[in-house]
Amino acid sequence: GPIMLESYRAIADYTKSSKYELNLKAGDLVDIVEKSQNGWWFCQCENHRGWAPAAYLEPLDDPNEAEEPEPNYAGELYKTIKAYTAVEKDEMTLEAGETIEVIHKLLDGWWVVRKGEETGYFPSMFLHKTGEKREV
Amino acid sequence: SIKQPPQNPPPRPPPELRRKRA
Repeated sequence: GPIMLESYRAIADYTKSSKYELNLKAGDLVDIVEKSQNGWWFCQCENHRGWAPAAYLEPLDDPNEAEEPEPNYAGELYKTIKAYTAVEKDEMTLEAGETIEVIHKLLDGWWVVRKGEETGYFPSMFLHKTGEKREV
Repeated sequence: SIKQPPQNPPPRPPPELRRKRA
């Protein structure tokens, strides 16, 4: 049968920063081909195809995005595979190889992580699941 | 390949457009 693609609407203008991305204008409609957990979604828009940031897209059908998982305050253990330096106040700065707990996996690819007493947003793209159980 | 996703984290939305978060 035909493949039904989900339609999303751009909520703001976005100018691409690399070759395989899509430029978006607020109000543009795109069909989603693939949703990557890292927050880049592969979309098609008329004759264009490319990656767009999920943060700039809202679903046409359900603006409340029921698919967004609930936070898990118990946390899931992940390891950072790349260092990231916070740009905004609510982000976390971490070195590569640090173990942290993921408490909320947001669709835009910026996950809420906890290390000790500190929490903040971190790019999911730089995280790898350890598969270990958290010590209680 | 065109299906290779960007290697940089996606941008965060402008603050006024951020989704409701718990």
